[in-house]
Amino acid sequence: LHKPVTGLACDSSQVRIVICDVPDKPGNAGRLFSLLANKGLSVDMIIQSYARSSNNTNDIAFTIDKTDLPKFNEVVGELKNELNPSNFHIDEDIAKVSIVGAGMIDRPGIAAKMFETLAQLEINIKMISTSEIKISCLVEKAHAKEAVAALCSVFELDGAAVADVKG
Amino acid sequence: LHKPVTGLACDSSQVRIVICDVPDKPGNAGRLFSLLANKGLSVDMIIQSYARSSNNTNDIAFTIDKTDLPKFNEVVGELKNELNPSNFHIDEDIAKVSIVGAGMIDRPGIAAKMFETLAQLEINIKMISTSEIKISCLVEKAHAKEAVAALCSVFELDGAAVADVKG
Ligand SMILES: C[C@@H](O)[C@H](N)C(=O)O
Ligand SMILES: C[C@@H](O)[C@H](N)C(=O)O
Repeated sequence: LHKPVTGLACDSSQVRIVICDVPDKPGNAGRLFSLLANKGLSVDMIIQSYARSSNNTNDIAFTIDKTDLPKFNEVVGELKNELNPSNFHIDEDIAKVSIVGAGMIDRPGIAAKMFETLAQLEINIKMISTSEIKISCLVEKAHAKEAVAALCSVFELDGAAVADVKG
Repeated sequence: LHKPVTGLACDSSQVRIVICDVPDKPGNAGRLFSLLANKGLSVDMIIQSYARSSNNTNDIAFTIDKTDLPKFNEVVGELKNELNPSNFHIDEDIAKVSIVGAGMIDRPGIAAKMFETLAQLEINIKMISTSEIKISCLVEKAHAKEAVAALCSVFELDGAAVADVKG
């Protein structure tokens, strides 16, 4: 039986940016990421959850390298004009902790096990994003080390299986 | 120069469920996905964006196979008791359109190009989730075929590169 989880990654080099209340109509996601791309801003995660029916807007969250924050600040004015968001949130206190494995698909308990492990340590999960081979949680930087140790233990991974990107 | 995008997938077999206003404290993500796992519910995407500071809650969205909707409906009562959400949204009109490629990381324009392609066809992007090798957008089922054709053209993919999961 293959182990479903074979690796763990921790990335403390990113910041999360949320653009709030973007009108939920065609064109706005394209506009936002074209602006960022034209600035040469490389984006890691992009998360857009669902549109509020109350005012037909959606929030778009993404992460960039923290060294790119000055570059991002240069496009804030343009983003405001183009998208007219209600608000911006910039969260620098994030560490992206991910479990990785080819065997995770159709194994319902894996995500639950990761979240429960963090819960037992009272570590709040700020953001979640998944693919077939990866489940990523954003936690506060102060909890990253403890999260990594606990997940290694729970998923029976040794130190060699951990990829660590310092902030 | 390697092509950054080498494949495209379209999956019309899923439904999106959003649990709104889950208290943003440790334990709730674990509780939710343990409940689903214990019911044998396989989850594809999980998306949790960011917590509203106004009432300290977060919305958790996920997708399941539409044939599992009856099974999900059996746990709704329990979910309400455990998490006390303000609302549930079930959206059956989704097709998950994804571009895939090993070369996408650190290529800022790729996501923008995907979103702009959909925008030009007036196709609204309901949800976005990414990993290093995959960018997924949820669109209405009626637009899936058109989205696939346009993305194949823009990223120069032939039919063989498309994986299609019928709903
Ligand atoms: C909010 C944004 O993603 C919008 N729905 C779009 O299609 O561009
Ligand atoms: C909202 C939910 O993800 C919560 N933050 C938790 O850690 O479980």
